[in-house]
Amino acid sequence: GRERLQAAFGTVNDHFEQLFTHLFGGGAAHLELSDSDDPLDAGLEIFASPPGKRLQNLSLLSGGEQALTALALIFAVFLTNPAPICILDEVDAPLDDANVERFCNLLHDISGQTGTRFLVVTHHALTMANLHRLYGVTMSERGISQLVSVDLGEAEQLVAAE
Amino acid sequence: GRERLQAAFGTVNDHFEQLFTHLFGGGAAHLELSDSDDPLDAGLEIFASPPGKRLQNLSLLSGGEQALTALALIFAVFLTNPAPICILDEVDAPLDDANVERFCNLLHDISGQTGTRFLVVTHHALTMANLHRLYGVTMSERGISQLVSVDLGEAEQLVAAE
Amino acid sequence: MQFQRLRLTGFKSFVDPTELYIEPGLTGIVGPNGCGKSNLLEALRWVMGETKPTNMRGDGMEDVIFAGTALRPPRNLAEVTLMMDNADRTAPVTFNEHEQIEISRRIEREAGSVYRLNGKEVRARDVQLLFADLATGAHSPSLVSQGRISALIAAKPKDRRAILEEAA
Amino acid sequence: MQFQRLRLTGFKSFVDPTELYIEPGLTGIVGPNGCGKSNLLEALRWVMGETKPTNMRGDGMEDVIFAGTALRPPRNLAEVTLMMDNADRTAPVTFNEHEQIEISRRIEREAGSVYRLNGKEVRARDVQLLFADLATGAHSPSLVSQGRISALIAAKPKDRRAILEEAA
Ligand SMILES: Nc1ncnc2c1ncn2[C@@H]1O[C@H](COP(=O)(O)OP(=O)(O)OP(=O)(O)O)[C@@H](O)[C@H]1O
Ligand SMILES: Nc1ncnc2c1ncn2[C@@H]1O[C@H](COP(=O)(O)OP(=O)(O)OP(=O)(O)O)[C@@H](O)[C@H]1O
Ligand SMILES: [Mg+2]
Ligand SMILES: [Mg+2]
Repeated sequence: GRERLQAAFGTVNDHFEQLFTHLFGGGAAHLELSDSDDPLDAGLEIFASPPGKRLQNLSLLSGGEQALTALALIFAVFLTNPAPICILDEVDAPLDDANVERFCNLLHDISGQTGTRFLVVTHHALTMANLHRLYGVTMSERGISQLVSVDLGEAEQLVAAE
Repeated sequence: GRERLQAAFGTVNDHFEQLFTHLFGGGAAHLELSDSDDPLDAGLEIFASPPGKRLQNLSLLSGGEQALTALALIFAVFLTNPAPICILDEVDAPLDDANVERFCNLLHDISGQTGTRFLVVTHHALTMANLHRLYGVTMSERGISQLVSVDLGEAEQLVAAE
Repeated sequence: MQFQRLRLTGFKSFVDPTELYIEPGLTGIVGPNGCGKSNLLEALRWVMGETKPTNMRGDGMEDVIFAGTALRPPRNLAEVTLMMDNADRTAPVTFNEHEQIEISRRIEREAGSVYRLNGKEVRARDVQLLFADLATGAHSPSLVSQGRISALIAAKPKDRRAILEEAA
Repeated sequence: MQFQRLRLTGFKSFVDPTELYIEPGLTGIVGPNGCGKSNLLEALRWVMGETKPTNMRGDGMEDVIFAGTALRPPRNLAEVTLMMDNADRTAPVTFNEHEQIEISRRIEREAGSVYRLNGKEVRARDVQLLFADLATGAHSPSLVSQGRISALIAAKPKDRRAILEEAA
């Protein structure tokens, strides 16, 4: 049990270090598995230094920096055993435009590398512009959802203020 | 102790019911204080029906609906004893454009009514367009923050992808 | 196997039959707050064998059945079907001669869930194992629900370690 | 009393003296992720008498002092000053003859925080009471931190009830 966790940790950490630097356009990060006699008591700590900033525990980073770092961790685990599908529900909500761009580039990279099909729920106009196709969900009849294929202009209208 | 809590609950609930309908452009919501011999054991439950939808516990609403409802509660408590200042850090993150519009209108209403000065941190272009003035925070020197007065165009450049 | 299409009827706010094509690359799902985007993703999680109603914002599993609106009565059953392409023949042995694989889950009030694979009734466990073999499934890192990111950030280190067990 | 200006030096990423004008109506604060927006708001919370470092994402109170970068050494002290207009004469009695009220808090490594009101040293408690009388303060509903909304949504009903005690 403990060896498997240790091995998994090693692989995930390797992916994580690369993905972090990729997503932040620089900087460095790593994971630490705190020691404990009982492997079920070990804690997973995250340390990160965005470009130009000093290394800190995840809890001291900004809201957007924390979200991007957590995303790097999720994808690090994903890449140890890539699936044919990946579903992301509003993971780009706290990101600014520069980080959204790098996030979208990463999705393209992973998709090209693993053949994974992505379903990405988003409110970000910039993310929408970076995807291959868009489906809009509407409730023209109250409380009843309908799915409709949309282009970028129609998507922006869908989410626009009335 | 218990009477004061009950009285506070009544006032907050009145504000909350009105603010919810105001923020959602319709619908209804209310609070419930679960009964308990020990007032310190009472729980505050939130029930809401956005326009055209049936009444549900807060936990069953969508992400954006939950955020807007929680905002109505926060402002309901605020209005029982309005302060000269109100600071909001990215509270509009999960909202779509239509809800952002109503959120900004509410800030204008409250400010006009109570004279409260608002400081609103946001990533939303629509919110920026609805405020009286904007300050940009930059880090042109890595790790060092600076404050600068900006107009809407400069603000959009600040947060834009590089 | 590759994901191709998702069909849902009577599932939460998607009362009328709805079909989502899952195509190669990156597909976006957009719309105003509360219009049903997360519901759509939950349908995929559900058909893959999700067993905890709380993971889909409900108290009981029947909470996924369309509960009615002012203009429409509630339904008594919900059904979600996932159509998969088995050209690479990676399906479980008993179904591997098929080019197309259909996995469906249907729930009726007071009667619970029934799973079918190409029309033949199977157990929840069979469906969960099928998706686990594809490195996906309701509890895999490939499904990132709304709020998962903040939960991961706020998690105590001990609870965060659970994410590694997905990779182990 | 009305809030007018906030000045900070050596506070988190705001190492150089910075001044924010707090004007009537709605003022926006914008910028990329990690540029310092939340730090700026935390400075206001801090000068109002915040006592828990964890409420400002730190382990100890000294975590608010500029910790240095590759190009600049760390500082040993941080100071935040809030300038308020007392035209309506609602300041505490001992200071009420002043037109302007300045509240400042300064922390030095190994030496803790010192509060001053118009230059005169006061206790943290005096500052907290002053802001409580204005219906604001570090723990009032008027300060909505990043993540407060999700915490309120995720809170157990018992913990949520605490928000009512702000109003009681
Ligand atoms: N069993 C059900 N029957 C009918 N409607 C339901 C049912 N369960 C949930 N809903 C409705 O679905 C809506 C929530 O949809 P969903 O969470 O998918 O929104 P969303 O598009 O993800 O919004 P957001 O952008 O705010 O996250 C709620 O308004 C809720 O009333
Ligand atoms: N004591 C300190 N000295 C120097 N820098 C600090 C200190 N404390 C925090 N920082 C830095 O401040 C940055 C965080 O700033 P802040 O949280 O204000 O960002 P933000 O603008 O709110 O971003 P977001 O939009 O992502 O929420 C971090 O990168 C962190 O390294
Ligand atoms: Mg959603
Ligand atoms: Mg912030």
